[in-house]
Amino acid sequence: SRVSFSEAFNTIKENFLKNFKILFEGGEAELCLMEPDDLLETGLEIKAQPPGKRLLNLKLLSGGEKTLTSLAFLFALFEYKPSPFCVFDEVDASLDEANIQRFLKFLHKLKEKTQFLIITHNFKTMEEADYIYGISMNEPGISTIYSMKMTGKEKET
Amino acid sequence: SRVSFSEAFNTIKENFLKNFKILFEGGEAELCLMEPDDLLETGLEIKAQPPGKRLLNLKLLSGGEKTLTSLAFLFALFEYKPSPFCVFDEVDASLDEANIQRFLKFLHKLKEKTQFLIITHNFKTMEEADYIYGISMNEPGISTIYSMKMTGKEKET
Amino acid sequence: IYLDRLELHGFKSFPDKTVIKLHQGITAVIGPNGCGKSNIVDSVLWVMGEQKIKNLRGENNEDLIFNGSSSKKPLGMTEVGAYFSKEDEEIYIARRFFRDGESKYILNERFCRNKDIQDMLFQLRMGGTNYFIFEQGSIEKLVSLKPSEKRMLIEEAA
Amino acid sequence: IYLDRLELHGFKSFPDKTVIKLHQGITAVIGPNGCGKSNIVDSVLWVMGEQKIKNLRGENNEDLIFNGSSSKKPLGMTEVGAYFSKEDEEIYIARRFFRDGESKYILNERFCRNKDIQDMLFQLRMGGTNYFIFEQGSIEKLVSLKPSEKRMLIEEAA
Ligand SMILES: Nc1ncnc2c1ncn2[C@@H]1O[C@H](COP(=O)(O)OP(=O)(O)OP(=O)(O)O)[C@@H](O)[C@H]1O
Ligand SMILES: Nc1ncnc2c1ncn2[C@@H]1O[C@H](COP(=O)(O)OP(=O)(O)OP(=O)(O)O)[C@@H](O)[C@H]1O
Ligand SMILES: [Mg+2]
Ligand SMILES: [Mg+2]
Repeated sequence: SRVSFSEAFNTIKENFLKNFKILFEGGEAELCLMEPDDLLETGLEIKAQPPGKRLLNLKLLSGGEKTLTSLAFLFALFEYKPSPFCVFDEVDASLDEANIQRFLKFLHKLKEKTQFLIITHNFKTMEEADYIYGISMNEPGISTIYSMKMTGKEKET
Repeated sequence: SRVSFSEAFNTIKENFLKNFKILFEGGEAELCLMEPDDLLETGLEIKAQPPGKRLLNLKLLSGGEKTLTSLAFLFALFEYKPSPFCVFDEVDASLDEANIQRFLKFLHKLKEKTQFLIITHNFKTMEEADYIYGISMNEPGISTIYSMKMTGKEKET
Repeated sequence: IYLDRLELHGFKSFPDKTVIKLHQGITAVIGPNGCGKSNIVDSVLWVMGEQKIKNLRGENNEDLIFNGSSSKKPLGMTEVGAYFSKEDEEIYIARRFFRDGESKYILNERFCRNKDIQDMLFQLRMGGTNYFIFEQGSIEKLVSLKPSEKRMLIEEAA
Repeated sequence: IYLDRLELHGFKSFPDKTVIKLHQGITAVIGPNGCGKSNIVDSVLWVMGEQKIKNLRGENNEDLIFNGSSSKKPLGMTEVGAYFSKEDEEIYIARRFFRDGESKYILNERFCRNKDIQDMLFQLRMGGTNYFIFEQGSIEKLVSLKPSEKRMLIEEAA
């Protein structure tokens, strides 16, 4: 319906700008309607300007900057309507240490309403997890799962 | 010419299998001609079987396994005919610690004949480097380069 | 609503029945290259109804069935089950695929069609949730979705 | 033959003339997200003759020229130079692009066409070297090249 789309859009647009500024520590960004007069059909566009930089084609952003901009958008959606669960397969692979920390701070807030399943090779991400499963192939070609206890966060499977 | 193609192919094929076994600590792999009777036109195919697994479609390999298989092939080419230089932009992003070590051992051998320029966020890769440049954006939007001295490997720009 | 556990049986590199219990908060999955972590992600996409095998890194549907190892023979079928908890209720969905090409879909205690599972997921407000499953390398693509696709995300949230 | 140094001027996020001296062995480039590391990779591809702007993550050729920052105005042109050492000889190639769309190619001391640079690179046995420049995410694609493309790699080595 047109009313709820426009209400959702306005809140998510606001969330997106706020999240972008947190993840980039500044800068400007916008979620905008391509045809504001045609609310029923209009597409959406993202504009992103990291701090100190000029607004450029999104393609020119770096790998890490694209990931952060995507996360700002995704988290904006979650803050409006949390998804029950979310799966991330190595989203931290292209992020530097400082950006991983900012990413993890977001997860810390959002995890109250959303279950996160994160595949990772990164130790900081593992520290932030409430539970850790290890997958191994002790018998070649056969995956087995085992739970891992975390120091100070003893958990059972 | 047909003779040099077939000589190059046979050596590279042998190198590829040897490299694969080193990077995967075993397993089987093959670089094969799709039409062995048509040496002038035949295409090439790669088959890869990590240790203990059955031969499967390459697409089903994991991110890290695809990277390692690609590296086995690339290094096979370099061992036959070294490229003067090679640029890797975060190729280690999808590799686990153990595989990064195997990758770095290869670079250690190949760097005698090839200059490597490697963009990385990984500390083990940085330790293996002979020179390190840092890029920073102290002035927002403007990239500047500075050389970094390594302990025990003092270098100047 | 939350996902309580997944059961993988004969799915890709998981020949033996494997239960993955999920908890509130953040669950991390770790392990060396090639050990099967992304296969778990594929199993979630598949049980939620993914129809395009190339989105699961395969070429034929058979690629989803455990294809054997040096110590185990290939299997003839695969099954993935997911248990959801909603207030006091438990909802079970499962999907099976056989080497002869037959597919089965299960909702709670009975066989059903894929459509019935999709309808149930929509009721649970998890329709179109594939947007919230990000395989390796796919998170960056969120910003480069077509304008109409980005709009869809807002519509689903509304 | 080896690459002695690169000079970037006005290229993407490098407005000031920046010299990157390369050494024998392994040179690592590090820095936070977005600081300009991959832009250096783009500059190597570009000076070696890359014609498709989308392979450099751009949409228009102008995307390669420094577009300004909060403290500096956009520039009107970009230039990337590469110095190669071959035994006692130094070989210089450079490429310029202007906002009005004009391109210049330079080989040693004189202007030339892109074709002359490509011929020189082939002579130095660095033709088709783009295969050995792997941008972010592209190494995995080596195994999924078409059979005819994989063949090309063997032919170039032969
Ligand atoms: N049908 C199948 N039968 C048996 N093994 C399979 C099947 N499909 C995929 N595999 C195996 O699963 C492995 C890939 O697993 P997966 O992609 O989950 O790895 P991963 O843990 O995500 O690794 P990475 O850290 O490199 O991303 C491959 O080695 C492949 O051989
Ligand atoms: N023509 C241009 N003028 C000014 N800045 C530009 C231009 N083209 C690209 N940039 C900037 O360069 C930055 C991206 O740089 P680059 O891709 O090299 O980052 P990176 O160091 O590789 O980061 P990551 O570690 O995330 O991959 C973007 O922020 C973009 O704004
Ligand atoms: Mg994976
Ligand atoms: Mg980069």
